[in-house]
Amino acid sequence: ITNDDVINEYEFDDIESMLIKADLGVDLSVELVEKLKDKKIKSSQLKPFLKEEFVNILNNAPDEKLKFDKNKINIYFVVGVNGAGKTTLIGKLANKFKKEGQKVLLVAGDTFRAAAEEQLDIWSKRAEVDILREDKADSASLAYRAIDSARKENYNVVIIDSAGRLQNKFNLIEELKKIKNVIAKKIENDNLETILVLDGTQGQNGLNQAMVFNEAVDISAIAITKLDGTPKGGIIFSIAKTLKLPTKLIGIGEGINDIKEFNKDEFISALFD
Amino acid sequence: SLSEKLQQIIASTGKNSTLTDDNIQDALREIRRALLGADVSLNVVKSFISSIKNKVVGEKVVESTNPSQTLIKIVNDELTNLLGEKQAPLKLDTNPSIIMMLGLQGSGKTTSAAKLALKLKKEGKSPLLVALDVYRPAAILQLKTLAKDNNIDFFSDENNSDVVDIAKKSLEHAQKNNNTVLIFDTAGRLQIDSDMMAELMLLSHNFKINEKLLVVDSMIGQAALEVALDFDEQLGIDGVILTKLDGDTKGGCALSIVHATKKPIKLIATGENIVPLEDFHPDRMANRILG
Ligand SMILES: Nc1nc2c(ncn2[C@@H]2O[C@H](COP(=O)(O)OP(=O)(O)OP(=O)(O)O)[C@@H](O)[C@H]2O)c(=O)[nH]1
Ligand SMILES: Nc1nc2c(ncn2[C@@H]2O[C@H](COP(=O)(O)OP(=O)(O)OP(=O)(O)O)[C@@H](O)[C@H]2O)c(=O)[nH]1
Ligand SMILES: [Mg+2]
Ligand SMILES: [Mg+2]
Repeated sequence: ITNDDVINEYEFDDIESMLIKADLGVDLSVELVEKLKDKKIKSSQLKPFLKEEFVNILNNAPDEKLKFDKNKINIYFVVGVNGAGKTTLIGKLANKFKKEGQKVLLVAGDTFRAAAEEQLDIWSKRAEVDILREDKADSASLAYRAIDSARKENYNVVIIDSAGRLQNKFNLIEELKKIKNVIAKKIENDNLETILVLDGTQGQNGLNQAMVFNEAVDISAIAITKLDGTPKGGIIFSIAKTLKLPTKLIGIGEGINDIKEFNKDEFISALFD
Repeated sequence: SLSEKLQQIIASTGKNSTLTDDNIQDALREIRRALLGADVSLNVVKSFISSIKNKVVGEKVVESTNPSQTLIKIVNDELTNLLGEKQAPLKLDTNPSIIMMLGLQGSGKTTSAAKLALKLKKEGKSPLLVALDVYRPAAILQLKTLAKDNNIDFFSDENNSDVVDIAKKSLEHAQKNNNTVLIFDTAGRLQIDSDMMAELMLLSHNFKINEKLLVVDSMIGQAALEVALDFDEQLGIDGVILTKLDGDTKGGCALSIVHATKKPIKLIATGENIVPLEDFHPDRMANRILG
């Protein structure tokens, strides 16, 4: 392509391919390419135009960072499907808050899966934070007691793990609603962030996940993991567009420091790599 | 659904609902859209569409009395054929045999290892679950718990970080314990992580592994193609286990993986509870993808 040249049909196909391969989904990819054609974008304008379009799509969601006020109790309720990376994200987030001088309490809310509590316990030791865990406990009552503890013992960060669940499992989603209701009733002047953890390697089913989880427990933040792999996590675009949910965190590895605040420009630039 | 959309396309030409050059293009575009929406990888979709196009031209769809139905049948049949023969069995013909579970992080290897052990037990084998994930917090405890809860023999070497050494010891244990099949559960890894891929190659060189099974989360997106190809090219996989099919994802990765690697999907997982892994049925998968 020579600078300022008109983009030809093959090149439009390449652009569409890049978008589809980044998991933006066929509808959004086709829509963006149609826009390029309608506006007769020249090849030299291509990248800046696309970048601006991506920013516009993400701006359908509120432009927010992860809620945090050091003078309040900040509660983070972490949910998502099986294996998405919830427990690992909590370990990383706990470490980050601890390094910033906060007093953190983890809640081993996955009382179902083999070794789930032990896994979070190991992360709590790595991050050097406290953990509330109890064999055979009910997740909702653990969350309730954790918030009580936080008030009495001056924790200002409480991060609640939950068991992975597929969005089409009616009973499991109902259970999650119950836990959320208990948390919501217990909140006084505290901050609450309900974080949906999405596996960055997954495809279009992620939109369906976000829809169901949002309808069930009011998601306030998306965390997208495993972006250290080859997938680009393009599903967050249709989530921002359709559900107006903001992405606030990204996971970029299995180590305790492999967590970053979501940055639109960095994320968008990575799409072109 | 795809069949409804195809019916609309053909009906919209108004010409006694026959298939013309124009609406064939529209129909193919709709099929492409359905496959991409189902997360079939783009390059696989392109080659699938071109083979469908040849079949449409070659099979007198144009003269059929119900072109949209004929078209859907061609697509479904082609998809079913590509997804492979029903029930490609596990080749466990040595004593003992070794199965190695491998794949990306969180795909369901540990859970599937226990389910595979149950399946083998039902078939009269004596499986030994071997914990070779020395990285993930509580990974060994996770497999140990699943083994204990389901009466499956288990081997681990808790303070050993050398997977080849642990595997050697597990073989010795298997001999003493009369286990006929060892199932190696390995850590999740990225196919682009050369150190972690080297670990799998080391295991592969040190032991005769009868079945290297790539465990894939059925929700995986476009990356399915390159992930499967990469694991296969670096290690050589014998088959695939597709997990979390109790979800509502279309699972188009099944087509990408089989089409690209020519390796079969041997088993599927459809839930969190430890029950025997089930056989893969290509016709059911085709219906699910086109749903
Ligand atoms: N490469 C990579 N791996 C990750 C990342 N986040 C999590 N993982 C890995 O993904 C796997 C699953 O992580 P978990 O934290 O157990 O996921 P989960 O959502 O809590 O899983 P369940 O509780 O079983 O639903 C583990 O092997 C993690 O190390 C990431 O950002 N990058
Ligand atoms: N619903 C459902 N959940 C599943 C299925 N298979 C595994 N899981 C769940 O998915 C999550 C991850 O499973 P694991 O077996 O820990 O996955 P893994 O591949 O061993 O993970 P790493 O070792 O961290 O790479 C757990 O919550 C499992 O219970 C399945 O077929 N259906
Ligand atoms: Mg977890
Ligand atoms: Mg595992």
